[in-house]
Amino acid sequence: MNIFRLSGDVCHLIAIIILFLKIWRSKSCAGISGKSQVLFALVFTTRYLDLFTSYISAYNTVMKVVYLLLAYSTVGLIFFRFRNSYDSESDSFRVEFLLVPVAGLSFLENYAFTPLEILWTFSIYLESVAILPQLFMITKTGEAESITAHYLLFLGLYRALYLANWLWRFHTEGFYDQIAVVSGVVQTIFYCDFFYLYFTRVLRGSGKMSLP
Amino acid sequence: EYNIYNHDEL
Repeated sequence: MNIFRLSGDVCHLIAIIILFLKIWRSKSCAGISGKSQVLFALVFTTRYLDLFTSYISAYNTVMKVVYLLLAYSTVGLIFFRFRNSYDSESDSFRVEFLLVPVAGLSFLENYAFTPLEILWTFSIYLESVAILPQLFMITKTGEAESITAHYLLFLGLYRALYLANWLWRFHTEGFYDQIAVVSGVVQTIFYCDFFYLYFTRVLRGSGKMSLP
Repeated sequence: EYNIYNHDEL
C-alpha cells in the first residue's frame, strides 16, 4: 500500500458517498445517469467476486463490501425510491455499445482464461468507460449541479491517483499490471475535458457547471 | 515476482 493508492481509494469512497448523500438528501436523482451507476455496480460485482475466494487484508475486504453496498444502494435510490425524478429521457446512452466490446475484449485480452480472471478483466475494461453515460447526459442537458461536478472530480482523481500508484509500484517493486494501467489511462483521459471545465467554471463559484 | 492473478488492488 502506498500514499497514492490510499488517497485514490479515499477519493473513490468520497465520490461514492457524495453521490449517495446528494440523492438521499435532495430526494432526487435529477441529472444523474442511472446507467452509469448500474455499470459501476456491475464493475464492483464482477471485480470483487474474489471476496469469496481469497483474503488479502481487512482493509481490502471492508472497502470492497462498502463499495458494493453503496453502489447497489445508489442504484436502488435511482431506480426505485426516487425513480420519479430519474430523467430517463436524458440518460439515453446506448450501454450495449459499451458492454459488447468490453465483454469481447475481456475474452481476447486477459491474463488467464479462467472465469474469475475474465470477469476481473471485464470489470477493468468496463470501469474505464462506465462514466460515459453520465458525461454524455451532462453534455446533453448542457449543465450539471456543482455537487455532481464534485462527484465527478473525486471519481476522476481516484484513477489518476492509481496511475501514480502504478508508477510508484513499478519504480519500487517492479509491479506492472498492463491491463489495469492501460484501462486506467483511458479512463482518466475521459475525465480531462471535465477537469478543465471543473477548474475553469465550477471553482469560479458559478454554482452550476454549464457546458459551452 | 508479483503474482498477477491475486489482484490486491481495489
